[in-house]
Amino acid sequence: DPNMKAGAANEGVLANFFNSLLSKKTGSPG
Amino acid sequence: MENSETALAESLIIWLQTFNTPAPCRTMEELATGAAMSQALHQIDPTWFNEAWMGRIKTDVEDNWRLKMSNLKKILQKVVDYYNEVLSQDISYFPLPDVSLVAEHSEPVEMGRLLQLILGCAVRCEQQQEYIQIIMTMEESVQHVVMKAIQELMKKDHS
Repeated sequence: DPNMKAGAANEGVLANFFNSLLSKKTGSPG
Repeated sequence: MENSETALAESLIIWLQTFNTPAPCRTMEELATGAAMSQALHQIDPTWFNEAWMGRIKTDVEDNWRLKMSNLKKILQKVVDYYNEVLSQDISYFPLPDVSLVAEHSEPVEMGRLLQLILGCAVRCEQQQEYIQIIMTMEESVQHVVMKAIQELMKKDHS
């Protein structure tokens, strides 16, 4: 099912993005 | 459904609701008072968005757009200072929202810009993990808008 495939791919993109944000640890003020 | 210009504000309202603020934030009009936004910011960084600052935000503004504008100006200024002084991020490239349009008309595009800046504070503050994990539990369509909003904010992060 192409819709399911697209959904899974989208989910992967989102998970990758937010996980990379989590590992970035950018918020360490002064 | 909604167009892409209002999608930002509509998704970020859903995100802001995860803070369970004492002030209501179900509609653009409720958000336009600034009360819920200031309470969310206080949760994000209670040291920067402290009690003294919270005390300057009026919670009983009703339909008085001048009072709303006064609140929103204080919020925008404090958020911009947070980027500059706490996060050390230059956001001069980012189009700042016209808070008068938010105060007078609850204008969704400008509202979206303001919420976007608040989102950026949440995902870069000390408790960023907590906020990012909450976002990851949200509906996929909301996550997608949130991701785009963060990407836009970080576009010139390296500069």
